[in-house]
Amino acid sequence: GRSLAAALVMRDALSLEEILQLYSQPINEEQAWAVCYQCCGSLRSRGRRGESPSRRVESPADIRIWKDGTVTLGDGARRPPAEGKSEYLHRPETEVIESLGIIIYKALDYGLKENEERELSPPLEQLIDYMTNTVEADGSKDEGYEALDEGVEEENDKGDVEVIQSYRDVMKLCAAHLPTRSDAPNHYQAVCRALFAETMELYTFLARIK
Amino acid sequence: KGKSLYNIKQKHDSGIKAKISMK
Repeated sequence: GRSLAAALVMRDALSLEEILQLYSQPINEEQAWAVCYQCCGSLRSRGRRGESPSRRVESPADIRIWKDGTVTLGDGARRPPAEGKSEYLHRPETEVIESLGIIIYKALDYGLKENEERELSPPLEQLIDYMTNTVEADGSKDEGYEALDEGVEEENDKGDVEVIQSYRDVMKLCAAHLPTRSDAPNHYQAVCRALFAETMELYTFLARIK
Repeated sequence: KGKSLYNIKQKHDSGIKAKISMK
């Protein structure tokens, strides 16, 4: 048990799947908001650094929560691309957002029976509804080359998002969920940091008992 | 199982769970 506990302490990231399995219960709503915000934030900056295009989120194993509270799309269970279908085709943002919304909903629904449904707060249900019903950007709102420092948390930005077309739109909706939008980056990073820390604590505790 | 921190209701055909399960 001690060596496993020691090995765990070395970990600096956990997948959402590991978190769900460990607690064997769904994530809470604030964690859902936070993972959406942080994941879209890293996808957005990744796109601007011209890194390899992101893929659809296929399972909670693809979502990694890091010790510092950042959230990335990892390789999950690295599967070879299906025959003829290149896994590395650039996926439009809307497709990645839709897949993220589905996985986040499933994380909120984790452990519930097929005929049971969790009552979500209207704003979170709306976020997930918008994420899973995205509309292909018509190019006029090209997300890729927006100014890096254009924050999503401007207070005077009253343009409420009605339709999601970009990672930035998701982040704006998540920021609008807070009393002060400008708190979004720190707040959501803190929520994810705590999620990682609490899970590691439980992991280590269970390993010691084993 | 302890009391859950969220309310559970009957799944609704027009609810978000039904919509997402069709995706």
